[in-house]
Amino acid sequence: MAKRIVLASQKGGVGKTTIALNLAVVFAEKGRSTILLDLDPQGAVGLALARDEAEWMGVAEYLMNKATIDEILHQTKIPSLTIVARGGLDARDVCEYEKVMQSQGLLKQLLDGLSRKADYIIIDTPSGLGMVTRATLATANYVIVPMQAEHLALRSTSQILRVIEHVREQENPDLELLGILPNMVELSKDPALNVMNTLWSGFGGVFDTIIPRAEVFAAASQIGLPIGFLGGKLSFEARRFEQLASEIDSRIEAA
Amino acid sequence: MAKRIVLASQKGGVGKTTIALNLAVVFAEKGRSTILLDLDPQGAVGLALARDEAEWMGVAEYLMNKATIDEILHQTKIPSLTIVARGGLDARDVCEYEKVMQSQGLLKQLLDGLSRKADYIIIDTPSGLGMVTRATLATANYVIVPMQAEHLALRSTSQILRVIEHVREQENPDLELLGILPNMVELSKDPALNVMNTLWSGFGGVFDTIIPRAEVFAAASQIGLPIGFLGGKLSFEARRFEQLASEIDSRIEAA
Ligand SMILES: Nc1ncnc2c1ncn2[C@@H]1O[C@H](COP(=O)(O)OP(=O)(O)OP(=O)(O)O)[C@@H](O)[C@H]1O
Ligand SMILES: Nc1ncnc2c1ncn2[C@@H]1O[C@H](COP(=O)(O)OP(=O)(O)OP(=O)(O)O)[C@@H](O)[C@H]1O
Ligand SMILES: [Mg+2]
Ligand SMILES: [Mg+2]
Repeated sequence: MAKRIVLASQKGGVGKTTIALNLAVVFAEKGRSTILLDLDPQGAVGLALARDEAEWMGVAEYLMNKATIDEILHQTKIPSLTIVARGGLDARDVCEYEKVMQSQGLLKQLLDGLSRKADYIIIDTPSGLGMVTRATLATANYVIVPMQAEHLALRSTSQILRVIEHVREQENPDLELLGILPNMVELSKDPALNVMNTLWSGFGGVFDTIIPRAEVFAAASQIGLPIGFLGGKLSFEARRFEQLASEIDSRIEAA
Repeated sequence: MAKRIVLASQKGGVGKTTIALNLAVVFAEKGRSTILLDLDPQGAVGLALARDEAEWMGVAEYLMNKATIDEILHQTKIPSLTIVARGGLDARDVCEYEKVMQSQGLLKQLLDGLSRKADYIIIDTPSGLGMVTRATLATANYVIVPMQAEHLALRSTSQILRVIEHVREQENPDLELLGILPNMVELSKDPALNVMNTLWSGFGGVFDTIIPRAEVFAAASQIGLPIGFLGGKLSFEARRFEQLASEIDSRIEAA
């Protein structure tokens, strides 16, 4: 059964999608069979990668009973990496999608089906603490909360930590917070990092690996590719994600 | 009756809250009675401004029938500016909040009540195209869509334009798209700006005023204040928002 790792945040634009994409690439390149699953109705993962062809079938078709698990799994150029995209969802139907996800039955069924197909499922979610995020937390094993190292982000992050704790107590005792991941860090000596480390020290605290603000991540998003796909000359940033992957491994082991 | 101007986007972290805050300050400083209304369950507006005191009562209390319109209006240091914050909403109750907003009755009632109290209501929303955003668009007069000038943002923006058009046709013919607002622009010659101008030219197209990426905006968020509150030495950035306000005026007049 796969390990289900969710990227979640209340704040928008903190890097959930960017991190999910790059993490999935790194796990797959280590030879682990990995699925990158996009549960965000925004559908950034599939849009980025399926750009030049008709949109892939994905979660939306599965929820509408128009596709099977096998029909929504898309092989990538990396042998161990498959993608399950959002699929065809009209922007006007997002409310419908939210309601279906909220009832959770189909979501659990989807995740159980995917869990037999890989060792890791990396799950991207919409920002906010609404029903899609709640439903996902209720069915996941592990959660990572990316955040920007800035004062106002502290409050937003403590709110999602509260929700994670609540989900653990009420619905899903198996859910483990792997940690808070500083992203888009501009100064390694940022005072906010100290604050974060103090607030959330210890297991489930802040990751030692921090992801710097770097043009290459934004650039990769521009052309819709994770940095892993961009090839050799990005080994520094790519190594940062490898470092993150090992840290995730040890936290999973300790959990 | 007030003009209701919504800041909306599918993409997270594009600057809805930052722009709503600064725009409200600029309108108020021109002497127009303005309400800044925070409909995002994230509650960034109230959290930023009410930081050192118990959280203000706001939308949440109104929806639960625990406060009247007058009890949720908070006077700021700027005479013409009052704030209606999210109010006390536990992070675990965001799903509930979403459901109440979806039924729209109470939201319409809230907006009708506030519309008698001011000339402008600047409305902040959560990111995404879910029920809170849809309900808000159904009850608003004008909408501004901030976006970052980058390739992948184009798709996200055209999705929300589709939803706006749908709401106009199906629920709210009075809704006018004032325009798309480039925010966090780093290069005034960014090729993405040209693409945006081409895609969405003409009324309801891209604003001529663009908001540059500037430390001061992030810094203002850090201490939880709009740049208008930061005083004299920010006249360059503040003037950018005055320019935006005049452009909004002419677009409203032309609408
Ligand atoms: N470390 C980084 N350095 C530079 N840019 C980054 C970094 N991480 C993310 N970005 C950029 O920041 C923007 C937001 O990132 P992303 O879309 O991954 O966030 P998100 O949390 O998924 O947003 P949403 O709330 O819309 O789902 C994107 O333009 C992305 O390319
Ligand atoms: N023009 C700008 N220059 C520099 N930083 C900016 C600018 N506009 C916004 N920011 C910063 O970018 C971050 C995101 O902005 P903001 O919170 O206003 O976006 P949002 O769309 O409201 O996000 P959410 O989707 O979470 O509601 C904040 O840290 C803010 O301070
Ligand atoms: Mg995302
Ligand atoms: Mg906001």
